[in-house]
Amino acid sequence: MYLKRLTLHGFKSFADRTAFDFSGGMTSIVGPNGCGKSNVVDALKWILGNQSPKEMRGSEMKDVIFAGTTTRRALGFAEVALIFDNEDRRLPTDHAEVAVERRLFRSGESEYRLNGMKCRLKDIRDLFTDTGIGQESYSILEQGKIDLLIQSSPVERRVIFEEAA
Amino acid sequence: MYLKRLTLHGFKSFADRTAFDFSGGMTSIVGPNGCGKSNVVDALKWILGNQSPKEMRGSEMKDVIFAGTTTRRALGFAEVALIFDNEDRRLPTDHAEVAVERRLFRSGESEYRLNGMKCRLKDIRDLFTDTGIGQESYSILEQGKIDLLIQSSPVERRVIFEEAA
Amino acid sequence: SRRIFAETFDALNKAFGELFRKAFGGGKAELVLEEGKDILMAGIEIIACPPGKKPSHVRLLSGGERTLTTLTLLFAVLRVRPSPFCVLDEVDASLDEANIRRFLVLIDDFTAKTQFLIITHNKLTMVKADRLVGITMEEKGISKMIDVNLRDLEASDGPPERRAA
Amino acid sequence: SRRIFAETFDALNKAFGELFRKAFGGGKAELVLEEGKDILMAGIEIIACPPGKKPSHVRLLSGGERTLTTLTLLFAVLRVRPSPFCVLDEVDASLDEANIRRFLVLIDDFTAKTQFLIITHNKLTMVKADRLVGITMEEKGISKMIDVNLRDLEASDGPPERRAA
Ligand SMILES: Nc1ncnc2c1ncn2[C@@H]1O[C@H](COP(=O)(O)OP(=O)(O)OP(=O)(O)O)[C@@H](O)[C@H]1O
Ligand SMILES: Nc1ncnc2c1ncn2[C@@H]1O[C@H](COP(=O)(O)OP(=O)(O)OP(=O)(O)O)[C@@H](O)[C@H]1O
Ligand SMILES: [Mg+2]
Ligand SMILES: [Mg+2]
Repeated sequence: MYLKRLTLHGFKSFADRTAFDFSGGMTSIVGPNGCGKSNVVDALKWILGNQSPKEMRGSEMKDVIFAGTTTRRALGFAEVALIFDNEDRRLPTDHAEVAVERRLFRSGESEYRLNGMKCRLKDIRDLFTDTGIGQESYSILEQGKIDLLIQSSPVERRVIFEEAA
Repeated sequence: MYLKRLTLHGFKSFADRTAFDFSGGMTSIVGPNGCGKSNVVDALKWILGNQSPKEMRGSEMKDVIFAGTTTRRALGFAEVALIFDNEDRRLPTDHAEVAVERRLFRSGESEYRLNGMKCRLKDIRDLFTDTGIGQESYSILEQGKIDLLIQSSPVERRVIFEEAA
Repeated sequence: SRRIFAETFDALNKAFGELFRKAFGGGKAELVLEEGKDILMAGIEIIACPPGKKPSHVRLLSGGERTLTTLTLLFAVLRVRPSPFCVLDEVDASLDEANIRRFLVLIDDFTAKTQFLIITHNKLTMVKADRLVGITMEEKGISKMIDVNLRDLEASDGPPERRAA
Repeated sequence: SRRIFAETFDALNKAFGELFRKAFGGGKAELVLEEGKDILMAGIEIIACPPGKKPSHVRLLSGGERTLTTLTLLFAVLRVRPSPFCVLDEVDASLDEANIRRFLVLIDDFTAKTQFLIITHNKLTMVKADRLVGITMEEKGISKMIDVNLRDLEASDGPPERRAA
């Protein structure tokens, strides 16, 4: 199982629909300060079901919707889609590819889809729970968080460990 | 006024007496991870009168005394000396050079000297208070602390600002 | 559940020790459960000791040593409980060149089972990637994806890099 | 004291705005006192807006943008209240190459009045220094000072260079 295609549209600084094709092995994402690299990581956390505005580096979830620039108007929605390669059937469904979509409108309304069919957030989360692809998981290390594990207390470390065990 | 010579002996990883001669302008301190660069910054904070073990990245002040390696025994004291060039008489004393020394013994005893004469910590602190060379001051930005100002609350920022105003 | 915890903890500890020795070229590292508490409740302490130094709490290590220790622990978790993907956002920022190379050697052991997305400003890390993905903001405030190849990177830096490299 | 505070605050704000425009090549930045509080008690908000983007709270900026904004604020304080020396420990870790060059240009304006000690792993910063001081641990765990010149650096690292834009 691996991440095959991540598409952002209206998510943070990605005003225009932008697709990233990934393959196995190691992919490096590069670009100048402030160009949107960490926004891609936020998009990945968001599509995996993250519900905390703080984890999205904002104060409310609407902060993920493209807010406009000096030359472009703000958009009314943010949308992220992720396609997994599921040849090894690691995700407990029969599809060789699994597509997940999440949309948020300025009105506050959200929409989730799994392989094109509307679903609830809970359905997406249930799908991922067993594979270790979670929210607090050790598989996403955000910028500046590398030192957190060392600085945290022994009991907090225990929580991180349980998650992985 | 500028830092002319900083000498460490038994302070953290500097088991042998080591002197750093500085000049005006920009000096860059370089070396591999773990070689002792940030320990030099700790030494500077310590000689300026810092009394907090946490600021020295330890749990008690004795943590600054050389603790030994697999081939060397621990020492019984830590000592730092700093010589300022005071040609411009920025420090309120009549000396063209000002020498400050601080020593800590494993027994917990401390010793301070100003231009070779024993003195109290308070004397050293009083000397520096007016010039902006203080403990919390904006003139020393420790490793990893650059983000603290932005992450701090508006009221905490006020404290940093007052210090500088 | 006590048995499972103990088994996982031992497996993680073994992997952490091995990977630490590989990353630092010696020394030792281990996870220690808090004394006197029930193993299902106890917090976790991290003891790390680079070669030639005395074992100490991870807080006393330098910035770069802490980062490499945390990365080693992350890889130990990936060994005990593999994850289909792993996202690392500028984890190499505080590493010197020698430790960046060691970090890249560590990753090699895991790319067969885990897909890596690595955000970096560091050329050594970029050179190592199987694929490079660029993000640009040619239009201010709007992120776009561009294809990047290593030759572009070499060319865009011009003389100073060559001179300092 | 109210008058002094207001004067210093205005001077700092003016310097911050000017230096920010110089560092980012445009945009604007300012310090704002919390609404509805007495000026002697109010906290301080930082608003920063890189060129072409919408003004936002500093928390929404990227890692590199936040670092450069903080450095600009530090230099603004140094302009309003000069300090004889300034120690910066790996503040350039999250900056890309273009921003490191801008940071180094900023420093130039201050080296006449302030002595800088800069710890870095970055060749661009090393090249810019008037003097280089090396620290080594040839004997494991024991720090020693060595004289370094730029040619040494070039030889030891070989072709791949540390940083890209
Ligand atoms: N909702 C939004 N609408 C428009 N732009 C946004 C939105 N949220 C964040 N941004 C912009 O995205 C930029 C930050 O992007 P990001 O953190 O991904 O940068 P980065 O490439 O990781 O940079 P660095 O190398 O400095 O870490 C900021 O400048 C911010 O203004
Ligand atoms: N009291 C002490 N006795 C002996 N060694 C000590 C003592 N206190 C700290 N150290 C050692 O000093 C080392 C850390 O040094 P320092 O933090 O200065 O490294 P650094 O050069 O800044 O590295 P980096 O580039 O990773 O930030 C640690 O490895 C630690 O073991
Ligand atoms: Mg980033
Ligand atoms: Mg350091």
